[in-house]
Amino acid sequence: MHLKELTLKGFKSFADKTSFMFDAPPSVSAVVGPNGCGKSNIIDALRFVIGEQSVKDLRGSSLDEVIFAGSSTRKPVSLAEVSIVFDNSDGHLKTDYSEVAVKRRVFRSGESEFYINKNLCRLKDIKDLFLDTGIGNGAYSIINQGQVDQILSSKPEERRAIFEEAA
Amino acid sequence: MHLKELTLKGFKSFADKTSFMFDAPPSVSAVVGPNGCGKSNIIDALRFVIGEQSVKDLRGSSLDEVIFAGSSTRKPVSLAEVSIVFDNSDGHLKTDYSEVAVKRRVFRSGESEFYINKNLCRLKDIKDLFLDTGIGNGAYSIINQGQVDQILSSKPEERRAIFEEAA
Amino acid sequence: AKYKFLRTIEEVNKNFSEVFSSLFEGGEARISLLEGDPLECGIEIVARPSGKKWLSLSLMSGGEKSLTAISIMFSLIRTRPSPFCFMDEVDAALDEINTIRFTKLIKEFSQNSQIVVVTHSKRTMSAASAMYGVTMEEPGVSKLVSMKLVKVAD
Amino acid sequence: AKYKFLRTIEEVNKNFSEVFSSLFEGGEARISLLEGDPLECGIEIVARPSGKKWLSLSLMSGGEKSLTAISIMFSLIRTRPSPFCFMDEVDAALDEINTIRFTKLIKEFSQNSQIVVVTHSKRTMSAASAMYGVTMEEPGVSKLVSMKLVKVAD
Ligand SMILES: Nc1ncnc2c1ncn2[C@@H]1O[C@H](COP(=O)(O)OP(=O)(O)OP(=O)(O)O)[C@@H](O)[C@H]1O
Ligand SMILES: Nc1ncnc2c1ncn2[C@@H]1O[C@H](COP(=O)(O)OP(=O)(O)OP(=O)(O)O)[C@@H](O)[C@H]1O
Ligand SMILES: [Mg+2]
Ligand SMILES: [Mg+2]
Repeated sequence: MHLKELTLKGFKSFADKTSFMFDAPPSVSAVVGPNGCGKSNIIDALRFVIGEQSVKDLRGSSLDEVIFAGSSTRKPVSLAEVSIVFDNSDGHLKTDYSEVAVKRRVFRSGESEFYINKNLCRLKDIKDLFLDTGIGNGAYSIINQGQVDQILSSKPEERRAIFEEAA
Repeated sequence: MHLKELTLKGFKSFADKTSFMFDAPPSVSAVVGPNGCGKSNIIDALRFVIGEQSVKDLRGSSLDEVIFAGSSTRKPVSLAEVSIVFDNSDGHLKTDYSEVAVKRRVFRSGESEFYINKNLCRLKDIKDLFLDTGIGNGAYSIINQGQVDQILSSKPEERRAIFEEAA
Repeated sequence: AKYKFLRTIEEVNKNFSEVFSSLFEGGEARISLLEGDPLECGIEIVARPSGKKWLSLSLMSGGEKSLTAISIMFSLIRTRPSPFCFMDEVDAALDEINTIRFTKLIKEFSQNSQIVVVTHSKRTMSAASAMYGVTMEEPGVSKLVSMKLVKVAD
Repeated sequence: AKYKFLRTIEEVNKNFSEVFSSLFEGGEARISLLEGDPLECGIEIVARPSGKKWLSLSLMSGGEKSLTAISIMFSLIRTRPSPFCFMDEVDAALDEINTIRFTKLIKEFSQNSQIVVVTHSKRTMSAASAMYGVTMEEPGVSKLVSMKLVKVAD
C-alpha cells in the first residue's frame, strides 16, 4: 500500500488546487524552496487529511486558520480541502477498494467533512480505516519542523504514546 | 568595554585549559566544527561565568554536570573553571580596574566559587558588576541553540523578562 | 496487551541499538521501561556516542540529539513499518558528514517506505529520486513549479 | 519605573519595525503592551511578511519565525546596547538568501558590539573576520585548533 497523490485546495498558502504525485517505493522525494513558500504547509495538509484533531499540531489556534486567508493580491476563500489517494492493491487498508481516496474539508465555521471514495463519512471511519497501518495520527510517520528532538525532551511517561502506536 | 578572553578548564568537554581571544569591535567571529565537538559548550561556559543560576539553561539537571566527566581515554576531573577577561578602559563596568577578570569554579559538591580579579566574592557581587551593562543573565546577548524562536512561542506575560532587562 | 507491549519495546530497542550504532559509527544506545506497570510506566532513553561517556540526553549536542531522535523514529518504522515517512527539516542541525550518513539511512528505508523530506540541504536533495519545488511568485500564494524525476547514480 | 518601561517598549517597537522591514525587505511588524498595568501586562508581537496578511505567529514558517525573533533580539540590542552578542546556530532554519540578509545585519551591529556566531553555514562563516575551529581529535575532549583572522573583502 502506498501513497499516490496528495491534493491541496484553499489550504493555508495553497489557494489554488495543487497536486503532488508520488512514486511507489523505492522512493526518496525532496520538497524544496525558499523560507515561507509553503513546504511545511504540505506536511500540515497530510496531517489534516488523515484526521489530525489537534489544531496545535497544525500550527493554528483554531481549525479555520488552515483556510486560505487571502494575500495582498487575493481574497480569502471559504473552505479548505485536502484529498489523498492510496494504491491499496495489497489490501493493507481495511476496505475492498484497490484505490482509496480520503478527502477532508473544513469551513469557516470550523466544521469538518470527511469522505472516503466520495462517500461522506465520520472522523471515526477515517480512524478505523487507518487503524494498525502505521499511518494513524502520523505518530512516527510524520515529523514536523522543529519536532524531531521532542521525543528526547519529553517526560518518560509522555513518550509512551509513540511506542504504543507501534505496539 | 569589550570581551578580551574566555578560558575554559575542566568545563564540559573542555578537559584541558583552552583560551579564546576576542578582537575589539568591529568584530564578527564564527565558531565552527563538527556536531558534538564542543561549540555550544563554549556558550554554556559564558553563561556559567556571568552567573547563570538555572542549570536547565546550561543543559544539565544539576550543576556538577558541567564538570568534565571523563571520556574513553580520560578520567573525570573534580572541578570546572571558567574565566572571562574584559577591557574596561571606558569604565562601563562599575569598578576602577581597566581590566576586569571574572572567574567561577564549581566542585563535585555543586558549590560554586566566584572571583573578581582574583578576589573571592559572592554571586551578588558578580550580578552587581554586570548590572545595567546589557550582560546581566545574557537576556538578549546570549542566544542558545534551538532557543531563537522562544520569544515568539512564549506567553505574552512570560516575554516581559527580556524587555525588562532592556528597560 | 502487556505482553505485546513488552515484546514491542524489546524489538524497538534492538532496532534502536543497531540504527544508532550505524548512524554514530560506534557508540551505544538503549530504550527500556522504567519501574512499575508496563502498561503505564515511563520509557527511558540512554545514549553514548563513540568515545564518550554515558551522560544525560540534555547534555548532548544539537546534532547528536537529532541523530538520536532520528534513530528512534527509524527503529519504530523498522519494528512496525508504515507506508510512508514525511520528515520536515530533520537535518537542520546536522553537519555535512552526519547529513551524508542520514541520506544513506533514508535510502535504505526507502526500499519499503516512501520517504519524503523537506530540506534546505543540497546533500539531502542529492539523495532524492524526485524533487518538488515550491515557490511563491504571486505574494502569499504557493505554487508547485517542478516535479523532477532524477536518476541518481550512487 | 512605569514611564521608563513604556518608553523602552516604544523604542524597541520603533527599532523592531525597522529591523524587521529591512530583514524581510518589506512587510511590517510591531510589539505592543496588552491591556492592564504596564508593569505586569503581557507583550504582544505581530508580524506581516511582505505580500502576506496579518496571521498569528504560529502560522509563520520556520525561517520567518527565526528572522522575526532575530529582529526582536537586535532591536533590544539597538535600544540598550550590550558589549557582545553570542548566537548559537540562529541561522539553522534560514535559506541562502535570508542567511545573506542575516550576515548583513550582524556586520552592521558588529560596529558597536562583538558578534560571535556558532554556525554550520558557509555563508555565515564568510561574514566573519575571525574563526575558531573546534574539534575532538581525542575522543570526548574538545580542542581549539585554529584562530584565524581573515580579512574579508566586502
Ligand atoms: N491560512 C493561511 N492563509 C494564507 N497563508 C497562510 C495561511 N497559513 C499559513 N500561511 C502562510 O504560509 C507561510 C508558511 O508556510 P510554510 O510554513 O509551509 O513555509 P516553509 O516553506 O516550510 O518555510 P521554511 O523553510 O521557512 O520552514 C507563512 O508565510 C504563512 O503566512
Ligand atoms: N560534563 C561533561 N563531560 C564530558 N563531556 C561532556 C560534558 N557535558 C557535555 N559533554 C559533551 O559535550 C558534547 C556536546 O557538545 P556541544 O553541545 O558543545 O556540541 P556542538 O559542537 O555544539 O555540536 P552541534 O553542532 O551538534 O550543536 C556532547 O557530546 C557531550 O557528551
Ligand atoms: Mg517549514
Ligand atoms: Mg551546538
